[in-house]
Amino acid sequence: SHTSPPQSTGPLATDGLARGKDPQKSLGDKAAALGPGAQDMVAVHMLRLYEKYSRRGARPGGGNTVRSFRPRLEVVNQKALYLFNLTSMQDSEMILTATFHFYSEPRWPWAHEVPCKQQAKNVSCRLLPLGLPARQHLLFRSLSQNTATQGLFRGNMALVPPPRALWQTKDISPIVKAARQDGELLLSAQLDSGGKDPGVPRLSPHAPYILIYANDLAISEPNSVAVTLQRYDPFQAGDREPGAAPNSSTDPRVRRATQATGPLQDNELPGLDERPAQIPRTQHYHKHELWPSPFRTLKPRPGRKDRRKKSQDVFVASSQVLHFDEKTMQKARRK
Amino acid sequence: QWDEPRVCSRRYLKVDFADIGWNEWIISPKSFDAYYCAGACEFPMPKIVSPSNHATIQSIVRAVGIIPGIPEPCCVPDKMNSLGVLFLDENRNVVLKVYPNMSVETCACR
Repeated sequence: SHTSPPQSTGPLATDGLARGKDPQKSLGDKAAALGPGAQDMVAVHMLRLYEKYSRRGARPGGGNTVRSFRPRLEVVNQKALYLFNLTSMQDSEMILTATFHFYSEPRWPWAHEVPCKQQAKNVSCRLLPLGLPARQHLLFRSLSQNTATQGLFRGNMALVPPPRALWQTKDISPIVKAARQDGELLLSAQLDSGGKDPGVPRLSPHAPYILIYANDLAISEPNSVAVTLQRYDPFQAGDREPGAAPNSSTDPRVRRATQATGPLQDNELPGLDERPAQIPRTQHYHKHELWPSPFRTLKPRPGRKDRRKKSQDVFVASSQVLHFDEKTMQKARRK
Repeated sequence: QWDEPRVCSRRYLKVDFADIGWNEWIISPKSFDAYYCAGACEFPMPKIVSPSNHATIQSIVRAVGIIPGIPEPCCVPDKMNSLGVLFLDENRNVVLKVYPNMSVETCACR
């Protein structure tokens, strides 16, 4: 369903978040698992996606990666500007879909419905043009990390405020794809309602967020799990400067390869190679001591008489061991 | 694991991300059943270890012993399953990735 997300439905609808008797309570429980500071809708949404796609064979939106992005709130002319830093996307991640999720609050005329009913004879109230909700506009701009400009205009979406507060989703795939192509991975979103927004906006649990569904082409490569999840070099743990980020290295992949040279590159046990120049060891092993000679196992079976003789030899050899053991035991008992 | 079979087979291994120090950024799962493969791929290899044709030939060559130093085929994962991991990226954003080949379903001599 995420390859073509519905235009005006929230995560509750798209991912079945509304299931259950008290969805808000269960969502809160889920979000609590993420720890303090992360108990917002994006965390809950990601947890739901995780549950959905943890089932065997399921692929998120046809890919293998979903990235969420929380915004940084900036206030420009008393209006909220949500700034998304998309730079953590990897080059190997092919964007399939990008969705913008935002909490939409009801606006006039619904917000003024009660006062109007109370003052039914009020002329100004009667003159209000009922059924014409104020249009809002969602404006997207992109900019690169190194520029201080206002950013390149990427899109304008007209919104009709809903009758009641709810989360909505907008497909912003073309916007994100174009911004990425141009290397402008800072994306700003602004909800423009025409007039001045009341008060100074603050980042709340209802802050918008972006989900990007992608197919990471590098995930099938060897060691891909370490590229994203290995964040420290176990051999240099003590060398890191205090306060440095765990993965402040420019190369996110930790190189753990050992100095594999010579015999370690093949399947031979060390010391098996008979060429002395390549065996930098003081102790030399003879092949027959380590590998039982296949000739011995495959040579023609000895006759019954020979076998009996051999088994006697083996018995003698083993009986010596037993005799020794018995002697030791007797000694021990005496002691 | 003395009661484990000597022949190549899948053995139980539960990996706790806390044990390898990844729990700080991995949200879920906290642990998973990874399993591992161990055991001998001795000549003659039974069908149960599903040897590849190459492994069968290698096993025979080793048993014949004409070419010295040829080891037994290796007991390695054959079918594997993916694992979805929910984690925090460098910017503390929540990411879901489905990693392939994270847990062993079957083992084989290869």
